[in-house]
Amino acid sequence: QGAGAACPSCGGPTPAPQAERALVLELAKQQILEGLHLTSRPRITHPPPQAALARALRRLQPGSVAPANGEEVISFATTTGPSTSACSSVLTFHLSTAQSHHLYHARLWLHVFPTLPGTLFLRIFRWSPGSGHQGSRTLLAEHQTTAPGWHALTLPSSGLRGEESPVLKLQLNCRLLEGNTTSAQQPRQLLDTAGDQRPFLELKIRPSEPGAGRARRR
Amino acid sequence: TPTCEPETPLCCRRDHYVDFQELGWRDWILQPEGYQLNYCSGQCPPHLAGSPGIAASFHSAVFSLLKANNPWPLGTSCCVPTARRPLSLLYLDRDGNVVKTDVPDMVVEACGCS
Repeated sequence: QGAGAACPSCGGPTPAPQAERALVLELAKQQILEGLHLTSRPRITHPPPQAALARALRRLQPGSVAPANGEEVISFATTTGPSTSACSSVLTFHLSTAQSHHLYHARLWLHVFPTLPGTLFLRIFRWSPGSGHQGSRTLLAEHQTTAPGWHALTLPSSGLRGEESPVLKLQLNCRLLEGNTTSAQQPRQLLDTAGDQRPFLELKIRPSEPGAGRARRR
Repeated sequence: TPTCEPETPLCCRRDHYVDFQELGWRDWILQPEGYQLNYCSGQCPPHLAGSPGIAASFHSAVFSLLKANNPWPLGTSCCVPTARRPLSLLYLDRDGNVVKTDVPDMVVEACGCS
């Protein structure tokens, strides 16, 4: 590292430690962006709240390795629809990075309030804005539970693929059952759709173009 | 592979730990806090050409001696990574989604002469 020392590889002058450090940091930025196939670092306009983030990461298998040659994505819902009841909310997810990949596993995590007074019957629809004002919806999953807390509903990945838009809309439809019939009085809040326990999607994706996996593995 | 000491002229692995805080990237890279950015540097004289660093066996030692005694070295040899491992990253993408991925061949673990 002395002033007269020559670089052992190229014979040029060895850079001073500060210059070498600056070079290493620049190299690290390039290496990380290249490894993530990004041209620049992402500008996070809507970071998820820390509490929701911490809770979601705890939910995923602790210490699980990312799927070989693939990625795991957690996407938090933003909720639209009547605030009166979460049971007819539309959950909106922004999945631009997952769009160019092949989705092969999807689970929707929902938090049922502890005050659940009976049996909750839940249906999840995919809502697609059609040509008309109404749009169309496709049933993805049904679920029945009497337990409050977190529930992971597996969704058919085929039902989530296909649209050109990077925005995915899921419509919740839930009601209370008494025996097998719908209960007369429907409590206001059954699902937590906005707080730290907001719903989130857990996806597993891999590169979609054939052979990409081999190239990356190589 | 020897880790480079200042006076090591021969092929070795130069270790650098990069903290993402130092890059100003801790707002979008959630885990880990940093990573080892190592690279290979140093000379590869003829008798070291083709030697895989610490993995040298008796065969490659003899092979190196034969080469060292050969007055016409066959072209130049370079100090290159001979073993690398992936880096598991957890980061926020531009939509605020959390992405967990393994970036292959990110960390150089050993160097050797090509």
